[in-house]
Amino acid sequence: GVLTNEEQEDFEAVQGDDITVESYRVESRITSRFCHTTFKSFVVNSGPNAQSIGFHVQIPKRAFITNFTMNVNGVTFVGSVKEKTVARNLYAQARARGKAAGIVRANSQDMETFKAEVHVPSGNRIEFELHYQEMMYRKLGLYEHTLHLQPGRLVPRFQLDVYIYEPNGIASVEVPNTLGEHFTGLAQVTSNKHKAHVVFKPSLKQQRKCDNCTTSALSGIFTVKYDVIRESAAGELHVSDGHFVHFFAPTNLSPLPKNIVFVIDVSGSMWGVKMKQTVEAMQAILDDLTMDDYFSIIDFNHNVRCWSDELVQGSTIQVAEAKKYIQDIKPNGGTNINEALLRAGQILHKAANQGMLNSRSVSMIILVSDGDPTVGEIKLSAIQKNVKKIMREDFSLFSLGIGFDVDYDFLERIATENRGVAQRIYANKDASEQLRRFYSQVSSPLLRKITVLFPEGSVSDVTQNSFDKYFSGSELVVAGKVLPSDGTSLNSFITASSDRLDLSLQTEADYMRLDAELARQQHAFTGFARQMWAYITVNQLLSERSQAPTASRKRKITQRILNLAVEHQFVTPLTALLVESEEANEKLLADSPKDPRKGCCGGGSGTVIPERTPMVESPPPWVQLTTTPTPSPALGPLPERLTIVDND
Amino acid sequence: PHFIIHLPKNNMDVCFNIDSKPGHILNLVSDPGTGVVVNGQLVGSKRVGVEKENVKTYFGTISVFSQLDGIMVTVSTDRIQLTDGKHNHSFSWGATADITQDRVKVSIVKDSQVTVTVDEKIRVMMLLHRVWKKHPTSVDFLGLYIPNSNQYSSKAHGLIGQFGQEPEVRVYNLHQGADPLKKEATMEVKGNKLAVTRGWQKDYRRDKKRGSDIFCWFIHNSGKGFIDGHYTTYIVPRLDSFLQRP
Repeated sequence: GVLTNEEQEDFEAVQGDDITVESYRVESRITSRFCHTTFKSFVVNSGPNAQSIGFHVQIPKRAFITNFTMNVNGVTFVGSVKEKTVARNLYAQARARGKAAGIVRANSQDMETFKAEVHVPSGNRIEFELHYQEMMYRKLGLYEHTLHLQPGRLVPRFQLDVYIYEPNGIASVEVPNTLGEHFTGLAQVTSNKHKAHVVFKPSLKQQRKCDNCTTSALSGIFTVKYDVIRESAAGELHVSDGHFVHFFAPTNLSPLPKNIVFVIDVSGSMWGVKMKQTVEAMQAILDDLTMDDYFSIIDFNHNVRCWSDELVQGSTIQVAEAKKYIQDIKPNGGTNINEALLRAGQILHKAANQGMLNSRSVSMIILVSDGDPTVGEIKLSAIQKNVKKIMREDFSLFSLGIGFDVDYDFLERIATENRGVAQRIYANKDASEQLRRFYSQVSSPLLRKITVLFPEGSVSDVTQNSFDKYFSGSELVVAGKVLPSDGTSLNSFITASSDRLDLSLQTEADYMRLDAELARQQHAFTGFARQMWAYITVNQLLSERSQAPTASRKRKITQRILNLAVEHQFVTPLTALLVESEEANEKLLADSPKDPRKGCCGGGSGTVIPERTPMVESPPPWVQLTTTPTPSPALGPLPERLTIVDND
Repeated sequence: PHFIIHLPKNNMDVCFNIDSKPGHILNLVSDPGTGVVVNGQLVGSKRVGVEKENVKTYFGTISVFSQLDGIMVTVSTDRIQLTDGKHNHSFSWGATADITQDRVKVSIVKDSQVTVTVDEKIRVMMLLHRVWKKHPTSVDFLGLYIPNSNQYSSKAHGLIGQFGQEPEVRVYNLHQGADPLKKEATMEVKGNKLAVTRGWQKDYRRDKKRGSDIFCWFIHNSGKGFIDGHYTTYIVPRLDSFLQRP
């Protein structure tokens, strides 16, 4: 759009002799917990020479990029998701003709960086636009939407909008100031029962680090937290665009008793801050146990020690003794994960055989480790098999991987295979708080054996619909396709068991009502149900794929993922985004990043281009420039500088 | 609230009103034999101006307590709660649900009714009556329906429970009353002779909006003479209280 007079003045004020960011807009549309985010930026090469202009955006790892477009002085590059090999071949052909440039995605903690760079002649204007989609996961009673803002320099027109539309109503919206004191009170929230709009629009003056500064103070994470109104214990069933999504998050139920074996890695690598923070977290976690809970602690390095060979009641005395034991641990030696997990399983088995476990209680092992096995059984597949063998159907394994020296994929695999989840704990952050937060998420199981069913012939392609547990503050989500019907509404039936209760719940949704409502909403994300179903299905298939027992099974799953990713335009680990100019003779390729453990990438650094030409000056994080003058055409092909992030 | 007591052996319905104060808990069924008690707490209509005398009372909360199971189901116009000592599970009226704990089953029909069944022998159904929130006087209230087929012990009592053992009733001296539309008569019950008036009350089970008329003999003075003792002797301190009988 055209700048207003005031913005034009601002633009002229910040216009330097290199690159000027004219506008930077971020927009998220969240509808029924599914979010479509767009980062859009207009940049002008104000310098006298052609320069390399970059567009860097940090996106959450769980998000799928759905599109990237770029307009360089009238030439539009449009993105399309293709099977990785197809995209790579097309890209390789363009590269051979010198008509290709790279887009890179890099891993760093829970975000990954999307970078696109292009050489632009003096005075030219570039528009970048990146789209990604993600599902909001409810944790500790809230959905948290984060946007990583790093415009790098002062922007005359900076605006962030988050539009939330929740058909059953919004219970609360909050925008904690995570950008620092400088921006206190600048975010504005307007909301009514179903809609909320968050605007963050700092003026140029407000962006300056100080009154006379030419640098921007705007760098960090913008956070919106919200929750929805839950009027029905049966949850919300939303039908839209031929798809349904059922959200199940009952409240006001008493927690089930727990039987927990904490398995803590105390190998030499845990020495120092990691151990200190683990001990801190364990002190708080142990305090949370009640007389209804039973627990034990195993600490392991090359040896395995049990604080107690059997489960003990979470009484004040036992908790105090356990805390003392943890406090005195001195990390050293190797890592024998296999033996430690088997011992934990044996403790639970023993308790079960002795009739100590309440039939409705939840039994779990919580593993905290920071490294790969080095002692005893070190073959990951063998450990996985052993663990699965010892875990009964009613035992769950939760894995916490501290730092980047641990094979997180392995931890995730053994957790999901045994009805648990995994979480990475960043050792350089507040690990103690992260551990506590994770524990809080799993410390209040409310229901067991939850199944969501639909009348025969009413739905198809249903995502996971039976769950081992439901934890307080979380949410179970089931999606699927709605089959054509003469009826007017879809029913769903939920069965579950609680402490002493057996529950059977029922809810229904009108086939047409939500779509009619969405059509009236200016900022709703229509088509959310279709994309959400695909998002959940692809993620489930990716998880199934990593556990596929045979090559042929894996191939079948791969094909399903590819079909879905291409149809729904998701950049997954198996697909890539090919960005082509209108004439299709110049191409860019965005592949998904590798896990830092798997080879190419420097874990945590956020950089994946080892042979990149050194940058000059002090470029801001996302607008980077080189001083190498490059003649037209606008998209200067420099094949020798390209690095494609390969995967799978 | 209005009470309609169906007396199958006598083939008649008898009705009476009890207008106690908002907040009072009335014992409806108290059966130490089966360990089941049903109590109802009164809620008043909104007061208009200074006419405090005209406050009507309804059941705002009804509880069913099964002493043997240690389970209490508390149904209010807002929520349905299941309590077993230390545990408390709460459900809204917003979902159709079946909840089973030990011998107690709670069936919720979305925004409509709740049925509590104890050991398949005693069943209590509560009907939710929602009114317009901005209504100047009316408030949400519960209707209570207890079938005659409930299998109480011989110790059952309470405003409704006492009729588990049906009394002999004789109605005679039918004559025209002051209101030409309402006949009057004399009723002999429990050794009392009562002046009764023919009238009707509503059963809302089939049609929650309009209800269907149940013709009944109306007992004046809060059921005096028809119920054992005075209605105030049925006021209990807590929702899980059994009736204390002298």
